Parts: sequence; C-alpha cells; structure tokens
Amino acid sequence: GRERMLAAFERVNTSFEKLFVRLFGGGRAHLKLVDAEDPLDAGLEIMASPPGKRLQVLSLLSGGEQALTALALLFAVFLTNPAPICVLDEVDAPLDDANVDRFCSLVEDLAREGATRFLVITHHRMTMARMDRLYGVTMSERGVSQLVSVDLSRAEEMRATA
Amino acid sequence: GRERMLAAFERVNTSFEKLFVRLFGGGRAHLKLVDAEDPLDAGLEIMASPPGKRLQVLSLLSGGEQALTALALLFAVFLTNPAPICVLDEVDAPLDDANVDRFCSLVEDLAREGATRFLVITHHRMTMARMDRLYGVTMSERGVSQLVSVDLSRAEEMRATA
Amino acid sequence: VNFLKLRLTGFKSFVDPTELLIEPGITGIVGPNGCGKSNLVEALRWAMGETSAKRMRGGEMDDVIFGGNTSRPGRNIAEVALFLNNADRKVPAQFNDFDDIEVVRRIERGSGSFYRVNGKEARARDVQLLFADVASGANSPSLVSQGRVGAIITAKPVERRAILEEAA
Amino acid sequence: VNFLKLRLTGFKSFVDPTELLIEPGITGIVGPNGCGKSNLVEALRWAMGETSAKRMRGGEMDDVIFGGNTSRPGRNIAEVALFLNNADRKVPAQFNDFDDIEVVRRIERGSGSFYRVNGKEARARDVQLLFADVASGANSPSLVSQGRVGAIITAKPVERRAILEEAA
Ligand SMILES: Nc1ncnc2c1ncn2[C@@H]1O[C@H](COP(=O)(O)OP(=O)(O)OP(=O)(O)O)[C@@H](O)[C@H]1O
Ligand SMILES: Nc1ncnc2c1ncn2[C@@H]1O[C@H](COP(=O)(O)OP(=O)(O)OP(=O)(O)O)[C@@H](O)[C@H]1O
Ligand SMILES: [Mg+2]
Ligand SMILES: [Mg+2]
Repeated sequence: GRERMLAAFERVNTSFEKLFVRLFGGGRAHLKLVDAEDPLDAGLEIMASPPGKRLQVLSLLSGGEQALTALALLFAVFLTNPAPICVLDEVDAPLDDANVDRFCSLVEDLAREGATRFLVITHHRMTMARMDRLYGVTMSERGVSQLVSVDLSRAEEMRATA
Repeated sequence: GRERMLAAFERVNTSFEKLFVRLFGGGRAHLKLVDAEDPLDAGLEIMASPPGKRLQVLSLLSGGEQALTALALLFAVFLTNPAPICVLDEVDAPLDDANVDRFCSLVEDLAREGATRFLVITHHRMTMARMDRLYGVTMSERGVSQLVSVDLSRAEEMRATA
Repeated sequence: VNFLKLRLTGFKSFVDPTELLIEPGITGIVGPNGCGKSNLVEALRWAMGETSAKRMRGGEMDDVIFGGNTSRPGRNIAEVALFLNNADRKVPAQFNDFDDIEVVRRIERGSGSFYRVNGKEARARDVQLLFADVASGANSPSLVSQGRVGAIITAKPVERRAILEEAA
Repeated sequence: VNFLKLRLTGFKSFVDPTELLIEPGITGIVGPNGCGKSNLVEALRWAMGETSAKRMRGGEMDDVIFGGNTSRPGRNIAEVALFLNNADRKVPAQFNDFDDIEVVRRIERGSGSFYRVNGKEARARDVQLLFADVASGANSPSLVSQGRVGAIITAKPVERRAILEEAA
C-alpha cells in the first residue's frame, strides 16, 4: 500500500517536472507530500515557479498559471498508464495564446508518440486550428443537438453563433 | 432578521429574472429557497431555462450557461445597492461570442444608466473591443508588472504574447 | 485496443441517432454554449459504466434520457453504443475472442440500466472491468471533464492526493 | 462618491510605483497569464481593508509584499493608495469634510498594516466602514474575483444563500 503510493508519487513527480517545463517553456515545479508522516494520510501539494518567477505554492499563482500547472499534473498521471482515448473538455479556457500554443504542441507530441486518440473540446480559435479534424455541435432545433463535420476553415463561425 | 432576508430575496429574485432574460436573449429563470422552513436556514437554489430549453436546476446546465446564470445573480445582488465601482475579473472566460456580446451590452447599459465605473479584466477579443479604454499589463522584466495604455486597435497583440 | 466510434440515441440533448467517429490523432469538437459538447463526453463515460448520476450532472440516472423540448415530448429510453477494435487482444478473457467489440448501454425510465457486449447481455461490473483494463475507466485521468482542472486547483491537499491513486 | 485612481508600490508583482486611473464608463485590463491583472484587483480590495490573507491568495498578509525575482531582492514594505472624490458628501462623518479622499494602506514585513486617510492615521475598522458605507466593501458583490463565478456554481445551496446577505 505505502510502497505503491510512494512509487506512484515518484513516477508522477518525475513526469510532472518535465511536462511543466514543456507547457511553460521553462521554469520548474515539483510535487510534495504534506501534512502527515504516513504517505497514505498525506496531502498532495504542488510547488511551481513559472519562468523567471520564484517558487511558490500553487495557490499563489495566477489563474492561467494554476490551470496550466494542474494540466501538467493530469498529463503526468495519464502518462503513467496511457489510455487508448483521452478527452479534454475546455481545459484551455483560462489560457492565453502563448500557453495555448505550448498546450497544443504537447497534445500533438503525445498523439504522435503514442496510440492515444484525442478528443479536444474548445472555444479557442488557436486550438481549433491545430486539430486534425473538427466536428461542430449545433442546436438548430432548440434543445436538440446535431453533429456536423466542419471544414477547418469554417471553424470560426462554428464556435460562437447561437 | 427573517423579514429582511425574505425582502432581500424578493428584490434580488425580481432583478435576477430580468437580468437572465437580458443575458440569454430570452428564456426564463428564478431563485428558490430550499431545504428548510426557516429562510434563515434555507439554501439558495437557481432554476433556469435558457431559450427553448426546459426549466432545470443550475447543475444540469452547460458550463457557459451556468456561468451566465451566476452572472445574472451577481448583477442582481449588485443592483440592489450599486457601488461606485464594479470590478469583473475574467467572468467572460467560459462564454461563447454570442453570450459575450449580450454580456457586454448589459455592462454598457449599467455603465450608462448609473454612476458606476467598471473595470473589466478579460482575454476575450470581443470584450476588449467593447471597452471605452484599455490598459495592458506586461512583464517585460520577469516577475515585475508594468501598466501601459493600449490603443484599442493594438489590443490583439496585448492579450496574448508572453 | 482502439476506440472507433460512439453512437447515441435519446441521450440528453442527442435525441436523434448520432454517430461520432473517433479517428487517430486529434479530433476537435466546437460549438456555442449549451449545444451539447460536454454531453458527448458524458455519453462516452456513461457507456463505460459510470455509476454516479451526480457526475453526469443529474439527480438520478434517468436524467440522462432526453427530457423533451418545446416541440417534442420527452423519451423513455436512452442508448449509447461504443465500438472498439481489439486486434491486439488486450481485453479481459470473456470478451477477448473478438476483433471488434460493441458495448451498448441502455436505460429505460424507471427500470435502470442494461448492458450488452457484442449482442450478449453483460453485467455493469464486466463492462467497468473491461474499460479499467485498458486504462480508461469512467473515472480514469484520461477523461478530463469541464470542471476537473478547476477542481484540482481548489482541492485540499488531501483530496488532491486521490489523483495519485489513479497512477498507483 | 467616485473612485478616481489606484496607486501601488511594492504590492505583489507591482514593485515599481504604478498608477491606474479609474475613469467613467468601462475600462478594460488585458495581458498574458500571470502578468499581474488580478494583482491589481487584489490591491483595490486590500486598500479597502481586506482582512483575510487567504482571500489575497496568501498564507499570511506579508505575502502581498513584493518577494523579489531573479534580479531584484524582495521588499519589506508594500503600499497602496486609493483616491476618491467625495463631492456628494456620502462618506461617514469623520471623513465627510473632504472633497477628495486619499486612503493609504501600508504593510511592513513583520509589523502588520497601517492606514492613513488624508494623511491622518486611521484604524482598519474606520476604513472598512468608509467603504462599506458606499456599498463597496472588500467583500461586496461589486468586486467579482477570478474564481467567484465558479464558486457560486459549485457552492452548496446553503453557502450560496450568503450572497443574499450582501443584499439584505
Ligand atoms: N436529459 C436531457 N434532455 C434534454 N436536454 C438535456 C438533458 N440534459 C441536459 N440537456 C441539455 O444539454 C445542454 C447542455 O449541453 P452541454 O453541457 O453538452 O453544453 P456544452 O456544449 O458543453 O456547452 P458549454 O460550451 O457551455 O460547456 C443543456 O442546455 C441542457 O439543457
Ligand atoms: N508577493 C509577490 N511578489 C512578487 N510576485 C508575486 C507576489 N505575489 C504574486 N506574485 C506573482 O504575480 C503573478 C500573478 O499575477 P496575477 O494573478 O495578477 O496574474 P493575471 O494577470 O491575473 O493572470 P491570469 O490571466 O492567468 O489570471 C504570479 O506569477 C505571482 O508569481
Ligand atoms: Mg461544456
Ligand atoms: Mg487573473
């Protein structure tokens, strides 16, 4: 029990440290077990320092920085046992364009390196442009959803008309 | 105590019902006191039906619909005693363009009808375009913030370069 | 194991039969607020054996059945089918003879859920194990729902540690 | 009462003296993630007498003082000044003789916060009452912080009712 938890922590932490640097284009971060001697009772704290900033606990970071850091953690856990499918529902919502760009690059690398098929739900124009294909969901009849294939060049009008 | 709570509930609910319709361009919604006989122990539930959809409790709505509904509630409380300043920090993050458009129209009306000065923090291009003036925050020296006046036409590059 | 396709009928706002192809690489899904994007994600989790109505944003599991709109009446049945390719023979023994696997979950108002795998009735437990085995259970870290990132940020450290248990 | 201007020095990432004009209508604030936009909002709430370090995203109030970066050392003092116009004479009596009101809050590492109103020392309580009176206390519904909308959505109904107390 305890052994497995610590081994999982080490694996996830190693992966997390690398993914943070890829998503932030620099900086450093690490996970920490806190509040208890026994890892089975401990809490998981996240320490992060975006490029050029000092190391701080997650709660002191900006909204976008917190989201990107949490994503690094989610992907780190994912990579310890990659599934054949990965679905990301609007995870890029609080990110600015520079961070979205690095987020998309990471997803592209993961898609290319492994066998995982990705489904990415987004409102971000930049993310849409990086997809291999696009489906639009519409409600031309109110309350009833329909799926349509979207030409990547038509993406702009798809995301936002209601 | 109880009298004041119920009076406040009525005032906020009336305002909330109208603001919901303005933000959604239709539909209807109302507040409900639940879980206790005594209003001082009750919970505040939100029932909403976006245009063309049936009335549902807030938790069944989509992410963007929930955010817009919560905004209607926040503005309803605000209007019971409008302050000279109102600050909105990235409240438009989960909204699509059509909803952002109605959100901006509401803020414009409130700014024009009252004496409240608004500060709106946003990553949304559409919101930026509707501001009376823009300030950009930059960190050309890492970890150190600087405020600059931004030409409304320069807004695009401001929001996203890092 | 590869995921190939998702088919929904009567599930939340997808009342008419709808097919979503799951192809290699990255597939984007876009559309305005409330059009049904997250409902697709929930349909996938539901077909994998999700047991919590709350995690499907409902009060009870019947809430996933199309409830009607101003012009159509509500339905009494919802069905989601998930198609997998098992060429690498990685699924639990009881289903491992098949190249293609079709998992169907169906709910009838007031009667609960029923599962079929390649046409043969199956227990919820078997379906959950099938997906858990390929690292993609309804609660696996690979399905990042709309509120998940926010939940990790606001979670107390002790709640956050639960994410490590997915990796253990 | 009108808010005119905010001036910060040594407050979080705004180490150098910075002035934000608060003009009529709608002022937009933009910039990349982590550049300091929410820090401006917190500076405003802080000058109004915010007492909770947690609501300032810190462990203790000293955390609002510029902590240094790779090239500059941290500071030991943070100061925020808020300028109001009181032509309509709506503030509490003790400050109501003035046309213009300058509220200054200063924190010194290890010594806590000090307040001055138009140069004269004031108690935190007086400053809090001053702003509460014009319907804009540090916790008023008019200051919608970055996580606030999400918090209302995920709140249990009993927690959510607290928002009505702001209106009562
Ligand atoms: N049982 C049901 N029957 C009919 N409609 C339903 C049912 N359950 C949910 N809905 C509708 O589905 C819509 C929610 O869809 P969904 O959450 O997928 O939106 P979304 O595209 O993810 O939007 P957003 O961009 O805001 O996240 C809601 O408007 C809700 O009314
Ligand atoms: N005491 C401090 N000294 C120096 N820097 C600090 C201090 N406290 C916070 N910061 C820095 O300020 C930054 C946070 O700024 P802020 O939250 O205002 O960003 P933001 O512009 O709102 O970003 P987002 O768009 O992601 O919400 C963090 O990077 C953090 O490191
Ligand atoms: Mg959604
Ligand atoms: Mg922010």
